[in-house]
Amino acid sequence: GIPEIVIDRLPLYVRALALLATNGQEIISSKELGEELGVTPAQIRKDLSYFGRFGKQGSGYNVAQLLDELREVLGLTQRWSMALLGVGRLGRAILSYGGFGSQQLHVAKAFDSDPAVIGTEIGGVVVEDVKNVAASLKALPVEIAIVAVPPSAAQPVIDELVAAGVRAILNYAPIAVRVPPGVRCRNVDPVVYLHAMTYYLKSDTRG
Amino acid sequence: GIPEIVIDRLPLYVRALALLATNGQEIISSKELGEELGVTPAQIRKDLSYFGRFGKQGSGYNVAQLLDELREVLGLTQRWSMALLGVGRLGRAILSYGGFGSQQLHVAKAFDSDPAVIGTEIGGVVVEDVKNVAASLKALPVEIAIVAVPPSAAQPVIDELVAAGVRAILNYAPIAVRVPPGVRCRNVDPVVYLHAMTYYLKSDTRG
Ligand SMILES: NC(=O)c1ccc[n+]([C@@H]2O[C@H](COP(=O)([O-])OP(=O)(O)OC[C@H]3O[C@@H](n4cnc5c(N)ncnc54)[C@H](O)[C@@H]3O)[C@@H](O)[C@H]2O)c1
Ligand SMILES: NC(=O)c1ccc[n+]([C@@H]2O[C@H](COP(=O)([O-])OP(=O)(O)OC[C@H]3O[C@@H](n4cnc5c(N)ncnc54)[C@H](O)[C@@H]3O)[C@@H](O)[C@H]2O)c1
Repeated sequence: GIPEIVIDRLPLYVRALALLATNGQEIISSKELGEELGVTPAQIRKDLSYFGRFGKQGSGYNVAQLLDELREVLGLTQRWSMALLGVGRLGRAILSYGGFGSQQLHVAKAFDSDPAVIGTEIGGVVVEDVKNVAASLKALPVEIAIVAVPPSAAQPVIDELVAAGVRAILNYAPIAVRVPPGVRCRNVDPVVYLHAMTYYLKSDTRG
Repeated sequence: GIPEIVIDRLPLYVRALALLATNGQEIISSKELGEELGVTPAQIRKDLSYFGRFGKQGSGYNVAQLLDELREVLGLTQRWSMALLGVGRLGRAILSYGGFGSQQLHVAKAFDSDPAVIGTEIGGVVVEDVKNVAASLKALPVEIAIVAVPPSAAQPVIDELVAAGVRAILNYAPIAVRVPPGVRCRNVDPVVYLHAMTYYLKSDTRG
């Protein structure tokens, strides 16, 4: 298959191309696209070569066309329903997150274990009891779950989601979780981003 | 200098090595470390070669020693104070985030623009008026800021932070922000993680 690190870059290409398209740019070279993304032009050409023959050497890529092709590669021609687990501080912020709307992503269900939260409507979604997650996803399946529960609850709830057929998990809890082969899991870990920056703060010797 | 993509991988090595050290593992091969991280053994050796001569060919790396060396490379021998901008739903979740404590990261200050929030103490920090951010950071500087304000407020607040001497920004708002050279900025963008997963959901043709 295609190396995972290549797949991980594609959404960055899509985001950059979408911004260029909004600004009315029609053609872009691999050099210019590389500068936008901090990637060499050779890397751009190599990444794209996995998915077909885009652009003619020397005349650049057609922005709108490349954008359409990559959206199709990423499965963005359909809308993806998501379940949110944990409707606390972070969960409520995710329910009103403005970044999902135009990106074919939509939080369709939300689950919590707190009786005071279950049954309330937040961000247009009625919060369900996490005890019913299997039955609820049987009736109306989702492929993606976002996990915003306390760290101690993360693994048990992910096990239940996997058993209920969820194949992709975005985990915000600061704990290493295990998923079986065939299930994708990504951790949103601010510490990794921050530590990649302290390197520069230190070595810049701002002392 | 060292390619940014290499620096971005180091915190993942530190996290994996720290987990191994807690489990009492003393030696690890580049092959085994690679399997933990989804990186080839050759890539591990190449990345580490930028920072010194670790481990003897064939006998693996000493986990505790490599961990210490990489922590030093990343500037994790000191504690970094951070300022939080925006103490709403996400901001409050960040103030009580358990993942910073053991990672040399600490939210020392918090700012908001809402009079109802300014002056209150949340997660051990008294919320200050964002109008005073320059004066507050002059008196007690921080190097890192976490931005959890609405998208429309993100760029103006980042401009003020940069003017006040902040050199590293972790931005949670779904908007492309600009920073001058010499300032690091990372975006926490759940959409990029999710789109990298829809690729597999689609091409697995779970149909
Ligand atoms: N990665 C990041 O950027 C980031 C930032 C802030 C917080 N966090 C993490 O997000 C998680 C949530 O943080 P928070 O501040 O919103 O916490 P919170 O306590 O405000 O909310 C947690 C919610 O989960 C619910 N819950 C508990 N167990 C559950 C279960 N088994 N099933 C379903 N719901 C359950 C609780 O009732 C509560 O509503 C924590 O793990 C925290 O560490 C991550
Ligand atoms: N990346 C992610 O994973 C993720 C997840 C959820 C939300 N978000 C984003 O995080 C941000 C905050 O979301 P939220 O749900 O907490 O919103 P919120 O409205 O609950 O909180 C925003 C806070 O910012 C304050 N504020 C507004 N303008 C300000 C300024 N100029 N300076 C300082 N404070 C200011 C408000 O008073 C409020 O307290 C939004 O941009 C949202 O899109 C990101």
